[in-house]
Amino acid sequence: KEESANELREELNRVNSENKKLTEMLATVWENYYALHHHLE
Amino acid sequence: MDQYSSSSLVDTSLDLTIGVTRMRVDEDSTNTNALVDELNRVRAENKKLSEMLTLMCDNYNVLRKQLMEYVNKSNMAERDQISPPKKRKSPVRDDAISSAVIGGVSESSSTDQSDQYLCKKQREKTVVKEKVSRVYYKTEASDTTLVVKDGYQWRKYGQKVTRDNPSPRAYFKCACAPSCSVKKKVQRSVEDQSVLVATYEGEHNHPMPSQIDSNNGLNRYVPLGGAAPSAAAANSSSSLAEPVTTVDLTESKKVMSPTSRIDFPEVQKLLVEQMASSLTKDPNFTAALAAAVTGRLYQQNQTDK
Repeated sequence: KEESANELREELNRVNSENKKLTEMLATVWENYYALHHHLE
Repeated sequence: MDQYSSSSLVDTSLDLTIGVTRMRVDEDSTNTNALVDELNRVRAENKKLSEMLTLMCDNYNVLRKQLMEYVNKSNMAERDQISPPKKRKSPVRDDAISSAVIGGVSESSSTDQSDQYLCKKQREKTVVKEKVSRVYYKTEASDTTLVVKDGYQWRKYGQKVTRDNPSPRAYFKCACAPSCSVKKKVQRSVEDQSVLVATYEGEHNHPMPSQIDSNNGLNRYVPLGGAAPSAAAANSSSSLAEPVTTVDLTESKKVMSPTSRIDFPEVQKLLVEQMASSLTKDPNFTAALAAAVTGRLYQQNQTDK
């Protein structure tokens, strides 16, 4: 049980880190999209 | 003794550890469940973020493609407008297009730059047209040189024979070059070999030299309407067509050049007035005239005596 709890925590950390990266990428793409839209307007 | 012995077998301990073990198991299971729940929540969030990112990238690519098509269309339209007079793309337009693609400059700014470029080219053409003037000089038929005494000093830098004229064409540039960029082409007229045709390109940026050999000059020019090669006269000209000037000081007959024929008495009178005005302004001519008159008077006095 102790080992499975540790594995869960590691998996949770990994997914959290991935979420953080995805959020940053989404922010970058949104900024570019907004700039492009602004130029087209 | 049996009671004691039997009683000694009875477990008298409180067994306090049983409840603690059960609580520890419950706590572990609760933590595990919380971890699992948290993990599920984060995974769901991860999936949602991935979907949003995919959607955002798709939208961005679509928008970028639209912008590229829009820029290409505007470039094609500009090229259609500009291509007839100019086949080669100009670097100015290239810069405008590339900046529109890379920096996202709007189409209107690119059009403005191309318009400015066209206007600039038209202005340059106009300036070039204004600076060209043609002057006809009457010379002695026996004179085979292509020297035209127009008051400025020139350096000959070339001569060539053209297809349309048996007489060679001489090329001169102003003696003040490179500070003064005026050039001159001199060639005998096809119609009348005694007429020299001088074509001037540009305007002198300096006054006419004071030392002019005017006494023994075979030919002189008088500006008539169009631009003369002198700076002052050239500045006053605003005509786009090539000005034509005819001079005949060696003979009284008219110059037979078809482009320079002067038949009207008013024009002849004006020409004579301008010639007289030009000659009287020349101090060398005035001195020579005074000397000639004085010499004639002296001769008359000698003969009278």
